[in-house]
Amino acid sequence: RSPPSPPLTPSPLCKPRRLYISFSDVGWENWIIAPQGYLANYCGGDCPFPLAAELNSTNHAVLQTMVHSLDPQGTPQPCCVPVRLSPISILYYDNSDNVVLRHYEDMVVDECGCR
Amino acid sequence: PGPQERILLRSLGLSAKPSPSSPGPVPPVLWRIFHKRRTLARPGEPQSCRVEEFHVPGDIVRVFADRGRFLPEGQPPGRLCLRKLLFFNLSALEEGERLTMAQLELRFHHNSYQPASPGQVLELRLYRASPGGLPRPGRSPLVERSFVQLRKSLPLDLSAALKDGAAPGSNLALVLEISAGGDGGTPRSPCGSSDAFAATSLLLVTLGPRCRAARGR
Repeated sequence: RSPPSPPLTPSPLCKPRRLYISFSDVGWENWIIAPQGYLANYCGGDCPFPLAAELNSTNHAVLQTMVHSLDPQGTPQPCCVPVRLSPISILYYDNSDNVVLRHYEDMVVDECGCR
Repeated sequence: PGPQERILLRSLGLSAKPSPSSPGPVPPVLWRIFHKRRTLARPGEPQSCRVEEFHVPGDIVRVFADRGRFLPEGQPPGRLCLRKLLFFNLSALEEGERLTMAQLELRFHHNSYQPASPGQVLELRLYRASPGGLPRPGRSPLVERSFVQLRKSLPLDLSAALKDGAAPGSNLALVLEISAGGDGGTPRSPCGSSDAFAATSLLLVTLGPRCRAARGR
């Protein structure tokens, strides 16, 4: 019999984590027409030695994890940061009641990596 | 509003939190662009600083409502169906935005706004106006078109008229004239149903400072 599956613990490794931004939570629903909120996400988790390939890391980050494993006090682990983001469009009323459709870059975290 | 809100508003290109007083309906064209972008699997870089629907560069699309008033009919009496000052408050445009497209939309109640008798045409002229609402003397019209029938919605491209991408200052004043032309003689009411005129709006596409910097790179 296979051992009972370990309780699902969130992976400690660097990866995108869910973050929903609700404009109505910040009281912006009267001027933002759409969307009323969106999934922005964020990057969280460790970049441990040895850095796994899927952690989308640079050679420098591999070196840094190695040095960190030898000298944890002296050199920190690499950081878990967004490496690919996408834009969103927001439809809103401006101060003169005009309707504006504006495109904003880098608003959604699609992919994280160790840098 | 805390400092966080101000910082977030500024990152969205807004100097203050908008507080619309009498927001109107959202123009269908903006909904179409908005929904199309949401369904795009992976909006790549090209879409970011380009409005594919109009095939122009740009990352900000605004629709301005007309704040003008109807003007007394001038000459020639009886042939003028409509004379209106179109006034658009463009103060929302930010420093450094470059205009890439300007489209005026005239909307009429009836599906077609036609002259009273066959053989007649409707002539539409659009002039640059002084803020007081009078066509600048001696200036040729920005747009001059003849129609046998006016449809419910009539887009007029003003991009060429607003040259070199400079936004026309803090406001734009135009005089719209629709008159009955053609061989009409002097029929009773040359304009057909002159209450057909509904509203006007101005759609501007601009390239914001961030996109301009990205394109420069």
